[in-house]
Amino acid sequence: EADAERVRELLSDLDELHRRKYLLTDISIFMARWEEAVARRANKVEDKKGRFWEGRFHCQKLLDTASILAATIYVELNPLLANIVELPEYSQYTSLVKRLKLVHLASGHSMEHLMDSDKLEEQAMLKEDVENQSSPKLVTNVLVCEQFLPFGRHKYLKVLDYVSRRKRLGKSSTTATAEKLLVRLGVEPDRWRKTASTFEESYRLFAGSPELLSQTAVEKKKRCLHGMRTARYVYHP
Amino acid sequence: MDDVEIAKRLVRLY
Repeated sequence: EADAERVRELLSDLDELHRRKYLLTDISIFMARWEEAVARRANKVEDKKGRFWEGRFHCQKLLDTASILAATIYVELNPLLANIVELPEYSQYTSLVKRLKLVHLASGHSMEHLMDSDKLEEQAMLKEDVENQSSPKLVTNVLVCEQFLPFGRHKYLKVLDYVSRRKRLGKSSTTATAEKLLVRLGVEPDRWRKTASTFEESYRLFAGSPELLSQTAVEKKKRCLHGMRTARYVYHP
Repeated sequence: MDDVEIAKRLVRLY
């Protein structure tokens, strides 16, 4: 329940009340306030004090495409790895479901088809041009943030599939497509795949190739950065 | 939503 005294206080100055309400129409401000409120309550429940976020959230700077891809897939597969869902596409709060909807709308076919058929990928790619002219409104936010990777959503989904169920896929075309793309990004596919499921432990503050990590270390005047061992193992020399 | 409800929600959020 809201503290009655603070409610009264707010109601005594209606201009201030409406100013605060108006501020929340900015999505960034709303998210910041909301997360802060959630974190405060979580701190209270877990009886934590001191620093506000208490290590519950932290930033990782992603230095190249391979690390952006690994981090994105790590987030998308999080509910699966935590055993909250049986299949990644069942996750309620990841962008994956929206991406799949886009593919679905673009190709006019169901998800099962997409995951298993090569012909469909070609068809869908042909249709991608058409789709660009009439973007489905339903999933516009994903459309906006989709261009952060230098390849299309079909390849992205293949890589995601490759990470999430490699064993079952065996030597399929999905494996071939994903591996080819990953090699192009400068990583050893099978080794990279493991970091996509353990991303937070694999790297700390910075993630990327050994060269980029060394460069960052020099810039930050650090001798070495956590994650260098992983990077040397994952990236092609 | 009336002002009282808005105030309550703001207090809960902040």
